[in-house]
Order: sequence, then structure tokens, then C-alpha cells
Amino acid sequence: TVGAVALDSNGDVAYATSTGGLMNKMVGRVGDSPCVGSGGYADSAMGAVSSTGHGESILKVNLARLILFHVQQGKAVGEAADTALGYMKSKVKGEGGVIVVSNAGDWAAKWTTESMPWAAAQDGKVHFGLHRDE
Amino acid sequence: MNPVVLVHGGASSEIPQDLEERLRQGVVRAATAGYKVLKEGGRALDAVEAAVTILEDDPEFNAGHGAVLNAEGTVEMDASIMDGRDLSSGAVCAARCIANPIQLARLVMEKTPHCLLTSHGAAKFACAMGVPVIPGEQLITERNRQDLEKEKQKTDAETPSPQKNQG
Repeated sequence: TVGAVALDSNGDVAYATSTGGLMNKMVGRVGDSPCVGSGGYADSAMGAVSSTGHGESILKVNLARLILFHVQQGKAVGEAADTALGYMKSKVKGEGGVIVVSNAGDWAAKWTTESMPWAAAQDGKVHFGLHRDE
Repeated sequence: MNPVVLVHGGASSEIPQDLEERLRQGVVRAATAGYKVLKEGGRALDAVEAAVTILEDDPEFNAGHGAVLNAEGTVEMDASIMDGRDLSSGAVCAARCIANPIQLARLVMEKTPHCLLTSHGAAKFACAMGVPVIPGEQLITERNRQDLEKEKQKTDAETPSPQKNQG
């Protein structure tokens, strides 16, 4: 799965998520990626999220919207992402990752799997990583 | 507002070491392309589409060219896009034989009153919008073909259930 979130100079956000799904998946199986609220969500009143990971688990907790719910409640984006990913792990034993940007320009890349390639561009600089310690 | 773009290349439980650097380069390339759109005054929606299109075209990632194979050895892809200005959104699922599902998802958002088109309907819509149809084989990489074979052998050896590891 791949995804992107962005905040533009007008203060608007957007997300995009695209995937081939799971290897050896049942024909016709659809995961979270095309489902608004799970595979991603964007509302300029809050921020934007793109999700990746175990699709059925992400669908069950509406991961992207859940993260933005926590942002609405006042959590920082990283804390909101950790809280929602932790809930998914404990509630349905699902693992995954997310990228989040708030409408104020705060951002986070978080995951519970072993790794997730990510990159962020802001202020003319590109930050990137793959493992947790990068 | 200070523009920012983030991309991801998929959460994973194991990444072969020889692939790591190519994944890092791929996400940096995609973020840079998205950021360029923003710096030139483009909208967030244009930036995320540009970034994801680059990742779909990169065979190292599981989307578009390089998408993993289903149990029949073919590619079925899902994608969605959303504009935070007005919550408009578009998506496709079980899409086949197109290079960039994210661009088709955006067309669903902009050219129809619907949010999600699937399979045959998505294909008909793509055709009506002039989206080029490509041979499904063109999306398949040799690595994904081998990985499917390995997965099928593992499945056969571990359990007779055809549902194992199929999501």
C-alpha cells in the first residue's frame, strides 16, 4: 500500500491511498484502502490521514477517522496516531501504520509493524525513514 | 500556511535488506514531487495525487505497477482520494488493467455523483473517461510472481485451507 497526505498554503488538506491489497488474497477481497474513514480521511477542519496495514482490522476500527477524532479531542497528531494504532492492536490484534498531518501543519508517521518507509517534505527539507530508530 | 506533504510506502513485517535503500529513495522521490506541487501553488489534492502516482509507477511498492497478486495470479487494485475542503471523495476497488488507480479515483470524485466504483463498473467508467487500458501482465513483477508461488507452497504445506492468508 502507498499513501500521501498534504496541507497546502490555503490551509486545506487531502489524502490519497492506493494498494494491490494482500498477496494471495481471495479474488474480490477488498480491504480498507478504498474506504473513506478507514484507508484515509481528510477534513480541513482537522487534518488528513492515510492508512496501511491489515485491512480488515483497519476497517473494524475506522482507523483514519478514529485518529482525527482524537485530534479533535485535543491530542497531538503523534499521540492520536499512537492511541488509535494501540487500540487497533489491542482490540482486534491488527497491525499497521499511518501518516497524519494536522491543519496547523503538525505531522507524524507512526506504525506498529516492524517497519514502514515514509518521507515528509516541509520548509524545503525532506525527512525520511524506514525503521523505528531512523 | 506552511505547506507540507507526507508519504508512506506501506507497513511491513519484513523488508529484505537489499530492498531498503530503493524504498527510501522511492518515498523521498514521491514526497519531493508532492512538495513541488505545493510550492508552485498547487492544491493539497494535486500534491497527494502526484505523490501517489509516482509510488504506483514504482515497481518496488504494492500499488499500480508492482501490486501484489491475488490467489488467481492477477492484480486487483483499490484506491481512494479525498479533498478536505468539502469532503468530496472518490474511490475504486478491484480495478484491473490500469496503471494509476488513484487517478481513476479522482475522476470518480470529480466526474460522478458517487464515492466508489467497483470492478466491472470501474472498468467501464475508466473506458468512458479515456483512461488507457493496459495488459494486466504489465503490472506484474517477477518478484511478485515468485512471492505468490512461495506463499501458495507455504499455504499448501501448512494447511489445506484455501482461505489461509487471503485476508
